[in-house]
Amino acid sequence: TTRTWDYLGLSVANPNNLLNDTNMGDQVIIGFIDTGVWPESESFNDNGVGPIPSHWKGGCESGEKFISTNCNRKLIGAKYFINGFLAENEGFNTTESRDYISARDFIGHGTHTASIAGGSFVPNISYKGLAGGNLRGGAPRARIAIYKACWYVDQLGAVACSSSDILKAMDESMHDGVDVLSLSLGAQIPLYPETDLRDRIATGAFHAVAKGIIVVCAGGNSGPAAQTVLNTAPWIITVAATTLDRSFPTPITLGNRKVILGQALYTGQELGFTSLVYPENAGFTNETFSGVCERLNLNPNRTMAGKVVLCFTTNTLFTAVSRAASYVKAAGGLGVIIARNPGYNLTPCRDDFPCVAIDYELGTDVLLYIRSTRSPVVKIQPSRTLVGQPVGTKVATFSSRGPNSISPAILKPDIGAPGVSILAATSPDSNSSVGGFDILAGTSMAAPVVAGVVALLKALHPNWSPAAFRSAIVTTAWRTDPFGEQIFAEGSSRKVADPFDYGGGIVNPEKAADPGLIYDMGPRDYILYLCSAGYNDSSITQLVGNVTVCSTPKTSVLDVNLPSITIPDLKDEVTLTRTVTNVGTVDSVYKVVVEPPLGIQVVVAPETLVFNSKTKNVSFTVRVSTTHKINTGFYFGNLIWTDSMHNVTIPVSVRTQILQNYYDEN
Amino acid sequence: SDESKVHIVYLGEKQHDDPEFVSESHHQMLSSLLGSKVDAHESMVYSYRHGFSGFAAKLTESQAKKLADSPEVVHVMADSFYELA
Repeated sequence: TTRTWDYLGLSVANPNNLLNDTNMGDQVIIGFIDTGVWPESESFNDNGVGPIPSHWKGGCESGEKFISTNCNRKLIGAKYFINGFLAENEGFNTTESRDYISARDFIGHGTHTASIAGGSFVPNISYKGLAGGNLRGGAPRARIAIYKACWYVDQLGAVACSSSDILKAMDESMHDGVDVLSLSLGAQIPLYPETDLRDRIATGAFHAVAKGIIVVCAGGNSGPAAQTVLNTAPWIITVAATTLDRSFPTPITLGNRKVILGQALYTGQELGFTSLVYPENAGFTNETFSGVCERLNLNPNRTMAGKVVLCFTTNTLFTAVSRAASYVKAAGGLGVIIARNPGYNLTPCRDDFPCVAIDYELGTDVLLYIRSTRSPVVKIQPSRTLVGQPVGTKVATFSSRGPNSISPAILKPDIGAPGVSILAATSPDSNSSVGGFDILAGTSMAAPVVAGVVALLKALHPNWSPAAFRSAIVTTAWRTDPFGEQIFAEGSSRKVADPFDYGGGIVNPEKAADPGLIYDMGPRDYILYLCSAGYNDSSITQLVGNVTVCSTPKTSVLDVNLPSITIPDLKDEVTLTRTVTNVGTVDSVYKVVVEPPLGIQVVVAPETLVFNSKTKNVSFTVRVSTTHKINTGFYFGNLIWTDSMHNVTIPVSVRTQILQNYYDEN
Repeated sequence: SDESKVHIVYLGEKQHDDPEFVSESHHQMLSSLLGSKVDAHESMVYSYRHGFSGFAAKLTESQAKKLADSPEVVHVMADSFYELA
């Protein structure tokens, strides 16, 4: 977070910003369901933090290496939930487990997410000299409540979170009085309907939202494939991950003096000119050679010993990097250059082993150099931190994409936020911890950014509904980077980002504080959604606790009062309704501006909305028709209400489907 | 199969404000199914009683099916795992 909050316009230096207007989120409680917390981290110091909020009913539960005095006025809650995990994993040895049977964090993920959203000020932090700056959460005086429901399993080298534990954590958090819940967890597609208990987070979140708790969830890391976004219930704020205007260029100098700037988190010594090799069979031997990163272990050791190895991979995951590095290292190699599509997951290689990522174009340049000379050499210098221009903002490759696979008319993700190369607190037990801090990437890191912003907004607007916060951040989001440049979405190939990449755009805290109009929703609207989505009366009745009979004919899912319009199957023409609530100046007049998607006609009525002391809510209709004659992909536009002070913008996404329910692979 | 696994028994919005009462109703439901309070106590993993009503318990498939057929039960599902994002 040494860059995150300045990038988002929440600099402490500015006395007139949201941060100061809200006393930095004081009195707002953010709950995290995650891997626990390292309470001694400086990120959870309570310097300057006021008394514990009076609405707090939770507490700190003692356990292994965790006592109640580990909590303070900052970290006000810490509980752990392991019964479900243990009941399903009877072989799990709690005595031998490296994880702590308490709210104490072993792996560091929960500590990281909590410090991103609500960590206290920690000056002058860097990762071995990289990404230096002041560390803090989005709401530095917000209070933190930790619910540990995720456990490190040594045998798997991975973390597992039992849904029965997650649900218990959600249940307790509702009792304890959290205001915002942040969950950086996900399941696998296919998704389950929201009324189906198999989507436990959606079920728990429904009850939390009904009680006024804002639930923020990670959208998942299965991008850039379409329809992979998770946590898609309309009562959840679903977050995509973007980059910052920060990168870590790492100079690679070839023997022909050409300098290429790769990306890495390499903090070791400069590697002077060293032999460079691309493992391939020149045709003189029957031995196996491979320049594929995942198959470098097939090469004879002598091919790579004492050299820097160039390899190519189609895998954008960090495992491709770590595996290649381990193979080269095991063979006695001195470094690895990985040519790949950007993955935006620059977790550092272990032991300062140089492993530098470049794209295929630059990789091909290196390969051509290797093939053009008898004794190719390369020099690798340590990574540097580059902030601001010319680094552009991108939606991360790994960030899961819409459309929503369960309800395509409900736009997901809702919003984007920085989630790449984020330096924040961690557990000192984590392998990659440096002094209790670590650089991580994922929608796990993006979700708490939004949770932190929501905490500030909650301090400013304590009576807003969860949907109002969602509307405020979606309608005011940035569609460009801080330099006014378009935001791109990484994938194959790179393109300008659209709502399926980042919903409304990148969260803009200052603007979200004063959105002008909001698209509000309450339990009645969620019931309308459930009815329109085809759930039966009895399952809705039991979910909401009141006898519910859906109207006949059922209302359209397109009428759900979201701050977005998504029509996945437009054939001829549809008319939908939205209602906006004025939360700005009492006497206001808004005029509509329509930026229609290509080939789509959008007619709004009325074109002017007049608000006064008696008229707070106004409805309008949107007639959408297509001129396309074929099944198209999605085209994107915007619907904007403006009073010259505010531009209340919602994304409009329309796909023409002349032939419906049709899969086209031709 | 006869093997007991954790199942989540979801009962929807809670019908009573007193969490102790809600929890007691869960134990009663489980006792009725399993035939004894002791078995219910051993089987119960969690009682969800603050934000909504339900419980997690170790049940065989046939026990889970029986509970799922109860009118007050919304859904019974085997436990599953989430991962970090």
